[in-house]
Amino acid sequence: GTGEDLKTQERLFLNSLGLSERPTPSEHRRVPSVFWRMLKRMSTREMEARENDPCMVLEYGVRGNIVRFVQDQGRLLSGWSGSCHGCVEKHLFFNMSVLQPVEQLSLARLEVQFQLDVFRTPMFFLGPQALSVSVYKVLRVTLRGANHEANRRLVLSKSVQLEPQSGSLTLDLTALAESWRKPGRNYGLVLEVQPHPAGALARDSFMAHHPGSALAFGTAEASPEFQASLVAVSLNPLQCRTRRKR
Amino acid sequence: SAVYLPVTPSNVCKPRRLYIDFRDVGWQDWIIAPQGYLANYCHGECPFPLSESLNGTNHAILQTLVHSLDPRGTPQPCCVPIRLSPVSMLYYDNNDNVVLRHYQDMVVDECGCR
Repeated sequence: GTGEDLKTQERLFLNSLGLSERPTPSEHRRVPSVFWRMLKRMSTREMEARENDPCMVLEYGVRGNIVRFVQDQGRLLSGWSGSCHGCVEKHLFFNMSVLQPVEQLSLARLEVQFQLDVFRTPMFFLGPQALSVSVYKVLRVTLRGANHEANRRLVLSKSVQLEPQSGSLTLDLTALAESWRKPGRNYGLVLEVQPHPAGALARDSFMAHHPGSALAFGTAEASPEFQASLVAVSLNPLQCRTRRKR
Repeated sequence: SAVYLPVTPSNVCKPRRLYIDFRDVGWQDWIIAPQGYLANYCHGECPFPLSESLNGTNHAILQTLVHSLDPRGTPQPCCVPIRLSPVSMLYYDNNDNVVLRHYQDMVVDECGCR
């Protein structure tokens, strides 16, 4: 009886914290440094100024009491040597159903971190390099797949500089992520990465002068690794009231 | 006539120190930080007459008065939190996402008789 009572009490408490059950993380994922900074800043502010609006996330300039680092659950569609010829395509999928219906989404920001694998990248790519990055919204998934042109719409296309071996891309996806919260409406994104044309010219020039290099390296392409995540800030208005002075 | 029972200062309603260590409730695997926090709790009596320091409501003052006349029939007011403060927590959710969440009413700062 006591054990059951404890479980019931725990479940009630976890529900009030927005959790369906006690989380059992499969692996301890990386905690972004900005989260540690926010935690420290919030804790300091909680001690100093309880009377202020506690639900302002200063780092992102929006109201909210929940900041999530949502993991990408998508998969690689095409590698460097795959169908998109010299580029990489990855399907990005962020499960927005983790937000409770009562939560108001204030911000959703896509963050893509690029990093060159220095051991697998030809030497001439180790200087400053540019990548062309395109982000597509997936409108539907048919038998032709998420990366088929008819199934997607371009959201953004830009160059990202890798300085010296890493670079990042951020993109505001608040409106899109809000639409993903509706059941059956989240097909995710496709991220397409390819070496910038200038980089390709440098590569071709290098290959012309060093014809054996492709064999030596296996491939002459720069092959940046990348990790995508979504930072989502939301407000639960029931759990975030502004304290009024008596 | 009113029954007046003297209450020693240590028994009077006030915040008591309580440190909650998440390890004690088996939550250390999913809560990243903090590892615990000073939550405190309220404990003590709300004796007649209620002094200013006990933060009693008008209702509580009258209840102590009635309790002093009829201790069996009417209980003393309750010693409860009247001011709480928030805590922020960093944890893994049910989908392995990292979440930073601000929780209100987690720390007892002040107690009162209500």
